[in-house]
Amino acid sequence: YPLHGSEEDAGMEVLQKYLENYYGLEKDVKQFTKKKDSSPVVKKIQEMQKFLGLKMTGKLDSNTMELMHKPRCGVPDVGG
Amino acid sequence: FSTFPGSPKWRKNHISYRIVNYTLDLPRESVDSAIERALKVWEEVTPLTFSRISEGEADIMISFAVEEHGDFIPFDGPGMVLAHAYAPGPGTNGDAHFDDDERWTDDVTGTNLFLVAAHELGHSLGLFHSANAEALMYPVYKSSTDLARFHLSQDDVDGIQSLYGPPTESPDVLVVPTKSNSLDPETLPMCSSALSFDAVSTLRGEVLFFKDRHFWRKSLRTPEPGFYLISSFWPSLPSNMDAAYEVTNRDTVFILKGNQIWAIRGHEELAGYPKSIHTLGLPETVQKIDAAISLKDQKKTYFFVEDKFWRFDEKKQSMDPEFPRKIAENFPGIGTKVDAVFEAFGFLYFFSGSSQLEFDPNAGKVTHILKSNSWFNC
Repeated sequence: YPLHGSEEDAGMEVLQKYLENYYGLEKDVKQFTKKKDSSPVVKKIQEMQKFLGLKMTGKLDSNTMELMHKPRCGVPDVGG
Repeated sequence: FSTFPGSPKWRKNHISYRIVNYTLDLPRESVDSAIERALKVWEEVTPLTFSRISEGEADIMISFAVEEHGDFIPFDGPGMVLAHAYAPGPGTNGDAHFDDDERWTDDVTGTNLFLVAAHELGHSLGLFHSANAEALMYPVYKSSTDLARFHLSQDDVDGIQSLYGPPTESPDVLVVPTKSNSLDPETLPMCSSALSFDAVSTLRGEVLFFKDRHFWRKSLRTPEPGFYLISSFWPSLPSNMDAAYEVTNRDTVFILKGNQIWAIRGHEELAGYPKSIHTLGLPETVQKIDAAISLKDQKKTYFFVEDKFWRFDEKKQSMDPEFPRKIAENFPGIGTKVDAVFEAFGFLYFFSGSSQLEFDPNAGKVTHILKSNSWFNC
């Protein structure tokens, strides 16, 4: 379901943290929410979605949000 | 599958581990057993062997912690990150940390320690995360995993064998079946009317039904029994055992196969076993026990062999005189092919093939004839 308003902001915050912790997104990317449609961030999102076996929408859809909230291992999925 | 960048791995096949501290969520021996079983998962498909040390620096240091715990990668409270581990190497490398804000359990009602430990120890051995959703090394925890049928996926086996090769004694690459056929081909499903048992014993208020390499564990609290590999609890116990019985006041279950007897206490395998059954005072002519049961009130243990039985005095630790006696004379209605026997609710339940006879010791007669798997809520 499409996210609205503060719910979207909260979702974007979780997404940014997830990409930073597990997919090597540079930490503290400023105004991540504004940049969510820029190609580097879309690429990152798609990389995550591909790794986790999700549809590669490049967007914060509900399946992606649901999987990001599942318990998991703290080791990154890509990178060192 | 993938390995850590640079494929770090242990340059030796014998690796030490230490359980530095414990979660309060589980009894200590459950934690010990979960870690041991998690290591065994990898041991079975590689040349690696593991030994536990209780002090000093081990290759793999296993600990439970909350939030900031010294490695600048703090845990995050309940949920989300459950644990993390480091690639092989000195110091913190190779170690596995578990978030003690989780509720650790030995079933799937909480976070299953065995499952998470098997995953984290995959990291400790050099595996990185896998994008294969069926793999143990997939990063997201799967609470729906059927523990009774747990096995590594082919992706996990390929991954760990890319680092260490197959087990040394197997002539060719060991492939763990990816279909859930962890049941032996000849082990029938739980509700098959033809199911029979090798041995049945109580254990701390539960009942264990042994069959080939597995056992069903029946607790009065749950309608469905759990199904486990014997070796996942007691690695040195034999499969296809002949008999088993619990001596309650010693908190010990004895397992019999051929002319040998083993002893276990909870998860622990007691030292000094197996021993010969003849140390109990059975004659040399007896080379195999069909079934056995120890009656707490009498402090006597009965060994059934073909059409006869012996009786052992647990207090005196010696066989009673004037035995063997005929089973038919003392247990009318019980035939000569007893597979297993256990006591519940004051009755003795004798198993023979797919049938079970409920025997009332006070009335001295068989009161019911049941299917052997009548305890399984089929």
